[in-house]
Amino acid sequence: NRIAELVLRPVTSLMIRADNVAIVSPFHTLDHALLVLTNSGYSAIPVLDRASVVQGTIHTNLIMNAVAGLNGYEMDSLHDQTVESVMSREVPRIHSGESMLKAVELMINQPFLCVEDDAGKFVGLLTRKAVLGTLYRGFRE
Amino acid sequence: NRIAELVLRPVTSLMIRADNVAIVSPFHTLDHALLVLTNSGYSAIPVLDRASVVQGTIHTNLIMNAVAGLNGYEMDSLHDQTVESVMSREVPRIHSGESMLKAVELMINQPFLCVEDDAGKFVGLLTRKAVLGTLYRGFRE
Ligand SMILES: Nc1ncnc2c1ncn2[C@@H]1O[C@@H]2COP(=O)(O)O[C@H]3[C@@H](O)[C@H](n4cnc5c(N)ncnc54)O[C@@H]3COP(=O)(O)O[C@H]2[C@H]1O
Ligand SMILES: Nc1ncnc2c1ncn2[C@@H]1O[C@@H]2COP(=O)(O)O[C@H]3[C@@H](O)[C@H](n4cnc5c(N)ncnc54)O[C@@H]3COP(=O)(O)O[C@H]2[C@H]1O
Repeated sequence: NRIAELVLRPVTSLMIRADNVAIVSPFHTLDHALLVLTNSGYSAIPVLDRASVVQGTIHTNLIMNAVAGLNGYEMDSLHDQTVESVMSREVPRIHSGESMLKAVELMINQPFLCVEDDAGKFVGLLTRKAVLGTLYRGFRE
Repeated sequence: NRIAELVLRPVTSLMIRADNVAIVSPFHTLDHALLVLTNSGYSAIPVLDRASVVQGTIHTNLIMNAVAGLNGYEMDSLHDQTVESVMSREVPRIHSGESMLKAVELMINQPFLCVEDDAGKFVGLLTRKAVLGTLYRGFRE
């Protein structure tokens, strides 16, 4: 019932707000995206267009696979390729009105979820860390 | 009570057994480690010594940071560096006798835990996916 209360909480109360989320644009080059990923330390981040709509996700592994050649990694080609050409277009998303229970279900297979408002605009990131922390606090009580 | 039952389950019942876990040795070169990571698609994996004791974890980002130079990424140097020289020595671990509740607490900050027996030997990997899947099934009942 403490647990029931928790799983009914809205995802907006636990998400990282959009301005604290590392992102890239579909038109950025892969060398820029790789820099953002390695500097932030994140393995994957959302790709947002100018209208703040999530168009995909970019992962360090996707970039490395894009430059792996027969003679090693062609790092110079990173500057000639865009995020859009290698990003995963499967967006892990959840509506801002949804509850934690829905988030737990979706996060079995997704390390993060892009929270979107009614207009489909990106408003924040919900992470497994936030969800597990909330569940753990519930169990402790 | 369904939940209580779940959180008291032993971690061994939910872990991926050792022979199904991608790993590298501390003496492998970074180009081998990068290949294992990009081929498996995992962002981080355990580093095991010959005695099957976990010595650290290796992440794609750690490798990329190790070759980032003023003139771009020096991919040739990957062959001259070992996993041991860049791995994180902070091992996310849990004893095989522990329960899910302990695992949930540790996984707030760790995407996976190395399950170890009494001799400190690696026996399996517990993932956030396994834990969230179990919790979700508990909530549904
Ligand atoms: N700088 C840091 N400080 C402290 N702990 C760190 C950290 N970077 C990573 N971690 C830990 O490692 C987990 C996996 O990070 P990863 O980057 O693979 O996977 C992350 C990343 O892909 C994404 N993410 C998290 N925060 C983000 C942010 N502010 N901006 C963009 N993406 C983010 O969500 C995934 C899940 O994040 P979650 O927090 O559940 O889980 C994180 C967190 O527990
Ligand atoms: N080949 C694949 N097929 C289906 N889904 C995939 C996948 N690769 C990754 N995922 C999904 O992405 C999540 C994060 O993967 P990541 O490689 O960053 O982070 C992984 C990785 O660092 C490690 N890991 C998982 N399975 C492993 C294995 N068999 N061997 C070595 N490390 C493993 O544990 C972390 C958490 O794994 P978890 O399953 O909770 O969470 C995984 C899973 O939900």
